[in-house]
Amino acid sequence: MNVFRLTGDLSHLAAIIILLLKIWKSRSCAGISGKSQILFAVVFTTRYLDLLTSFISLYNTSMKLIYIGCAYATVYLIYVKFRATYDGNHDSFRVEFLVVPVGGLAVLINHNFSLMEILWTFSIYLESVAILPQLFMISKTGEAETITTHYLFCLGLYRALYLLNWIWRYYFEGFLDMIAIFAGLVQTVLYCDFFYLYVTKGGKDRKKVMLP
Amino acid sequence: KADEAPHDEL
Repeated sequence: MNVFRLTGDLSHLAAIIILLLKIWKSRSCAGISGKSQILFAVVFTTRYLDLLTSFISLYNTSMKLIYIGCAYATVYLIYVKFRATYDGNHDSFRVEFLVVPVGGLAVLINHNFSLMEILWTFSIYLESVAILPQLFMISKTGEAETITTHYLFCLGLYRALYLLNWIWRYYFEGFLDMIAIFAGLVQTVLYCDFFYLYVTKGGKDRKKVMLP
Repeated sequence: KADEAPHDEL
């Protein structure tokens, strides 16, 4: 555990909590892509199956449980509790265009051809592109609420911090996981356009961030 | 090596 890994995890946790609280407090999931949230729930479920097979640390287990719990709670709020506020017409990204290629890639390129390992790889690849329905939705409506941009910033920052964590681990531990690094790079690059807008349009008078 | 160790990251 190094400082980049820890701040990355906390940034990830902050993103998840921000989104959950935003929906809960405003009693609305307007502007939030339910499809992205379902993909994140799938990501956590397929990645954290090792909860059943191996114990790494109390920190590891509790964070996994929190991530999974929050992911399903978010999906529940969007599709059940506040379903009336869900903007399904603008959430029109075709997720099969992500899930099918990512599934194929996970079967082809993995560390070990076993079910658990393929599902782990699938989750890593899927996570890297799972935000696309959300970004697509924002570009379609042309705007995002400020709190939604904070969510996206924390979520993007988390994988960027993980990149620094992997550089650290390579130098100090000789640890190298090319699948995670490659997917992490893709994931971070997808946020770059958003990062730029978030920083340049930031400020006290900001109400909304427009995406091209 | 990554393919032998459990995945200790989130």
